Amino acid sequence: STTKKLYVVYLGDKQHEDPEQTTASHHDMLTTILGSKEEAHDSIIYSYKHGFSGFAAMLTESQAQDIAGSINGAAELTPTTRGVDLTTPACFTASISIHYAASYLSIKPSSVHRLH
Amino acid sequence: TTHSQDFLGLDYTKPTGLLHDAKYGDGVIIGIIDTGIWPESASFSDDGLGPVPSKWKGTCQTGQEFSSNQCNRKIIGARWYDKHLTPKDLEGEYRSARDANSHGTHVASTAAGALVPNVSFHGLAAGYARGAAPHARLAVYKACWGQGDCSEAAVMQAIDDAIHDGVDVLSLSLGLPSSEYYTSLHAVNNGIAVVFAAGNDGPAPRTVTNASPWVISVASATMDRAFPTVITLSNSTSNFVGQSLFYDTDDKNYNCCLFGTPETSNVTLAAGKIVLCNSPSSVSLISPTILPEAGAKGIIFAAYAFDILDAVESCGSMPCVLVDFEVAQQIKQSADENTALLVKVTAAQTWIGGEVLAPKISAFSSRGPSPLYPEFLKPDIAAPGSNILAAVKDSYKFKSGTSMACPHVSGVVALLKALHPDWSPAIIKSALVTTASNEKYGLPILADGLPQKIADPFDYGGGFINPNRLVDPGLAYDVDPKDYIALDCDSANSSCESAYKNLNLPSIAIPNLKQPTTVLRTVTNVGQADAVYKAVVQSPPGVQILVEPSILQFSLSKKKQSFKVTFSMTHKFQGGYLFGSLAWCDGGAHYVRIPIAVRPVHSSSSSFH
Repeated sequence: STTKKLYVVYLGDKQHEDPEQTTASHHDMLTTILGSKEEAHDSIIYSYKHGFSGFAAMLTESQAQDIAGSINGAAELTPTTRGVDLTTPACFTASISIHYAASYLSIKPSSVHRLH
Repeated sequence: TTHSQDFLGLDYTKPTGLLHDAKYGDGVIIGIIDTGIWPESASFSDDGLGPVPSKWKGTCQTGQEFSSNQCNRKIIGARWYDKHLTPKDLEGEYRSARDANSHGTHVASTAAGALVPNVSFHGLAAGYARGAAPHARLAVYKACWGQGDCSEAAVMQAIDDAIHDGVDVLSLSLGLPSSEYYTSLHAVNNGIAVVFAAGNDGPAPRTVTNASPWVISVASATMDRAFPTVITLSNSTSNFVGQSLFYDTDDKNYNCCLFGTPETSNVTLAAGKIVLCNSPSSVSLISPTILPEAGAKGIIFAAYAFDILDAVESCGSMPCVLVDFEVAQQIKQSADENTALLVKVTAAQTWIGGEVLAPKISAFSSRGPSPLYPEFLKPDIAAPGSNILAAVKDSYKFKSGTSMACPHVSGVVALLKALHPDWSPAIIKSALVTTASNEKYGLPILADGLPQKIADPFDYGGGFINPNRLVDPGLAYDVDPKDYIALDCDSANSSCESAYKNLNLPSIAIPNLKQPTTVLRTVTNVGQADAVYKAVVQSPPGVQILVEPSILQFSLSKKKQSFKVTFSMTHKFQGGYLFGSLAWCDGGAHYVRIPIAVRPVHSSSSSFH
């Protein structure tokens, strides 16, 4: 599918003291997956660079799977993505064990939370 | 907030106590991730406040109807996150930190609103509105838009920015079942206390959300304020009393009554009548719009709890009264006997203190255990969240929810931060839990629900927040942030089980007690150096608890002491949770109590669980 939706990529502790370098590393990662700097620039929505590293980007499902593959070498995916189609309904996540994700690299669709 | 802060014991004029000693929270920065803020509200006046704290590194982001001069010494920063939104999402919204929804303004004014006199809702709940920490500063992060949709991606950006900006406390009145903000751990690792609303899916068990062990999860409770509304029937000399926010002082008689639920009533017959409704299972589901449109003159709801009166606020000048089932039955009986029965509803009044048993845990407040992490007892603490009058645009309105309870705790945490800037988020949480109240006037705190019952730790964690005891908790259960990382382990591994059960939290939860189990804890003396504490155990029925050592002796050189708690079953139990507590008592002012929840499991067969 070419339909894009918002994904959140969590990359754990920041690797650089300079936030701009952290953001640049996010762009590099996306450029590798998407094939061009322009497309990476257009896809990225938010860049997490102060307290932790990660980004939110508009991606197709196959692009998200590619990112999952690229970060899978460093750590396992979160249960949301581990062995599960990324489009799996949210109800599935409740039935599987969850790890604490403090040092856990992951990619998952951005969910919508509600006010309480 | 015209009463809730007083109910917490935060007396504004008293020359002692947490509020005074903490200088009303001055110098502490509370980050609010919500729907933005209405900067012109009197609650955000910066009169009397000193300069912006020097540690602040944030910004005041300008936007639609929000210029940089709308930040001041109260609202010291504002950011907004709209990059993920479509033009349709932005309909009716401000492309700025300005709050179109009003939830964020309500929450911010509850946490850190300035003192505002002469506040009421049409004369009801009159008084001074104020936040729990009225001199604390606000950093606003608008990540929720429209009717209250908060994109996880935007909330994460707000958390990341808050870490950069130098906030001391983060307050999040949002969430989603089966979803946790793990990145909040990075905030905690940066010394930020993170406070979350526990959710509004109660009173069913296993509904609590935002249950990560490093955050403070807040349940909602009522306070000792009611809005009695007298109902008089034409054929009776006796009056019935319900509760409402009805404010029309013109006494009128209405034809009584059409019976049904708001959904099933034959609306065409409602014209000109009072409608007597069996409310749905949760009063939050009441939608009093159809009947007024059909010409109904009023609604009387039979309800089992009065903890969301704002659900009928939209009735406006039409009387919408909540009554208990006994009153509803008597009105129905009278109407059955007299088809020409008239009903008179008198405007609500405000009752405060004494006459209303409080606090009670709100029926809607989500209950433990956490479906994701039953190893950690949640929620942590309860605070006022029912019928809270706080800022909405240029006015003040009632709202109810754990959203409203959360900023009360955030404000109190800000006060504690002002008093003890060196305390870790874990010590702050420990102080909240171990000093919380479980009773009032010698009576146990109750929990609204079906049925109403004595509250247990899955309703309120340690209990109802008690700010003035927080100042000096005696002992604290501190956590090295590295211990949270150790939770990131393979659950099949025994070291993982050990990391879970020995995480130094101010609570113990054992979801599967099959054999004698020992749990380790360490307490840090944050009080007088030379102190001796003795263990006081309240065992769950059928469970034996052994504490070793049972006496802890502290000195100037010995500030930390570890102890073991061993649980074993005295009988073969199966299934449900049982509750108890462990307290360390120094024979004086300190009674450092933590809640315990144990589920004995005799058979390993899941069908018995």
